[in-house]
Amino acid sequence: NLAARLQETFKRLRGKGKLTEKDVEEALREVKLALLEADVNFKVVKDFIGRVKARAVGQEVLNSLTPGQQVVKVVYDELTELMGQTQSKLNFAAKPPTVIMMAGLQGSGKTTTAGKLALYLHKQGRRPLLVAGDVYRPAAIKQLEVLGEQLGIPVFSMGQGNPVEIAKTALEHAHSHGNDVVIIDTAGRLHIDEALMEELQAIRAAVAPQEILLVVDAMTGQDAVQVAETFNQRLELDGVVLTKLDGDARGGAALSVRAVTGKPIKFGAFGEKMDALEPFHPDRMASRILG
Amino acid sequence: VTGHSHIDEELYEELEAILVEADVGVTTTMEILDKVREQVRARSIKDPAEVKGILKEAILEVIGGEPSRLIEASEGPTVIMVVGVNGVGKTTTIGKLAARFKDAGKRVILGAGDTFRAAAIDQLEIWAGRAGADLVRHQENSDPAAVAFDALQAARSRKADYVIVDTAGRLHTKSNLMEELKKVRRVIDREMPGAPHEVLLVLDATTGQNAVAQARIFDEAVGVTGIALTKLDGTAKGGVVVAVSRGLKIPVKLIGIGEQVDDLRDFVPRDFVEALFA
Ligand SMILES: Nc1nc2c(ncn2[C@@H]2O[C@H](COP(=O)(O)OP(=O)(O)OP(=O)(O)O)[C@@H](O)[C@H]2O)c(=O)[nH]1
Ligand SMILES: Nc1nc2c(ncn2[C@@H]2O[C@H](COP(=O)(O)OP(=O)(O)OP(=O)(O)O)[C@@H](O)[C@H]2O)c(=O)[nH]1
Ligand SMILES: [Mg+2]
Ligand SMILES: [Mg+2]
Repeated sequence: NLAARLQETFKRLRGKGKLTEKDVEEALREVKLALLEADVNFKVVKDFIGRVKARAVGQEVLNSLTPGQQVVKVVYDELTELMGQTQSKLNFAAKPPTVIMMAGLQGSGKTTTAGKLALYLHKQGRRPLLVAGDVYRPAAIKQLEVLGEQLGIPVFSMGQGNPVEIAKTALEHAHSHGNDVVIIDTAGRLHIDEALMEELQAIRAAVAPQEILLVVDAMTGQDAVQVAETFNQRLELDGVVLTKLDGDARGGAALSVRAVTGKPIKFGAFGEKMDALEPFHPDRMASRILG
Repeated sequence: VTGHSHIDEELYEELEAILVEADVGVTTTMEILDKVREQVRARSIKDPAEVKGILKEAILEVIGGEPSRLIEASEGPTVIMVVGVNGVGKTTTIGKLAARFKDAGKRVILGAGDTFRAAAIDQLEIWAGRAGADLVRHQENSDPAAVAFDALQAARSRKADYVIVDTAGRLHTKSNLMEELKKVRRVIDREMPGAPHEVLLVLDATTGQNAVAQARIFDEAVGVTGIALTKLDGTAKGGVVVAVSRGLKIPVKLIGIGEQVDDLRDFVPRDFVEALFA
């Protein structure tokens, strides 16, 4: 693991006398490798190492008997700090209903997460309404309806119509049926698909969501930066959900997304079942990324 | 990577950045660049403009220079089993593949082997309709191996040319789900010795280094004969297939470049390598 590799490096370096700043730089290459292997974006790693170096060349490291451990501590602390708070707080509307809009690439887990969020909010005593806003993917509407049925949560659908109209009408439906949270599922889309990104902007303009969540697959690689940056620029995200954390992907995309958008990761999804959603734990994510 | 008057460390650093940012992975990248340095020395290359060409050849050596075809049965229906983790594009790729075979005048049967996920069967049913393929399906939550069995039986009686079996997405870390997949494969082989002729692992081009573990574990479980790399119409380069090829000799055969029925292409290694540097 990283701590062991760093200790090995420092052992070798200190063999030639007192540790220097240059020695710490060399050891930090191990950190760079670990982060790149964990899929953290190349440029994000560069910035991160720069920040860590500033903190890792102090006397407590250079004079330490276990400089490897010291550096790991600095890296871990810096990483945890970057990951943000254990806040999973969704933004709620002063006057209901609160509107939550899901967004993200194809297959990232939006529809499944929408169901999980509905259950999560239902357990909090709220009355959520799921909205079938994906009018493109074969059987997407049916998929959400099946989830809604399993959960006993209503699903609003207007078939394969116009997603903006669907969102607006769903809001009216929520008003007249006493639903205090509206969760809009949207079609997966590429951040470079002009028409579909405009569609998201149009939905946002029409129903003014309190919460726009970018759903990101934990196994996403270097591209996480492009995706998160573009979605954030076009929509002004409120939060991120990291999915498929029940796998063994190190999840460096979490750091990339955080570094490039500054937006909080609010939830982690850990499975296909509807109860597999947890508030995000930045410290656990930091250890996972470091391997 | 222009503006270099001679071959220096900075040039290699730039090349390293390009490959790592394309998801080739840092270990694989360093290995390939070491080979390039060796070649540059051995051939006394002085012109930096030649280094990129040597690098491209080195990558082609890892992934194979020539396109690789889907395996066909020598007699009877060709059986293709499609596997991979959740959400990568298995069902969509099957729809596209079915249409390609139908357009070539072949008879195609699809097996709705994802009996678990909400509306998975409905989704494949729509694709079967689009492609003009027959669909074999059971109830939700039925045994996927039984669906595969029935699809093969139907293929025999209807004299189908192709059977494509869809399976539920599953993370390679879930041993019970991997056992289920092994059972599906065993049942296929028992019912039709030699089948499945092609086990296609679907990888998402946006995936990072985890694809290496996915490929290794799916290969250990059911023997993967080909890879379909999807979502190359995005900004991700799919460089992780180079890392996969470093350890496993599994050719990438197909690429997905969109969500419509004809967004399927053969994988052409030279084009892929060019795109890494685009
Ligand atoms: N193991 C695991 N699978 C998940 C998780 N979240 C979603 N999935 C699975 O990932 C696949 C894709 O999920 P969807 O909810 O359909 O993804 P999506 O973003 O709505 O997909 P599109 O609408 O096509 O863009 C399904 O097989 C889900 O069951 C998770 O946290 N863990
Ligand atoms: N842009 C793009 N999207 C794709 C491509 N292939 C599949 N998709 C989309 O990715 C999403 C997931 O595709 P599916 O075919 O449902 O994936 P799957 O692997 O069968 O998913 P599970 O069965 O839930 O594991 C859908 O929205 C597809 O339209 C591709 O090549 N490009
Ligand atoms: Mg969906
Ligand atoms: Mg599927």
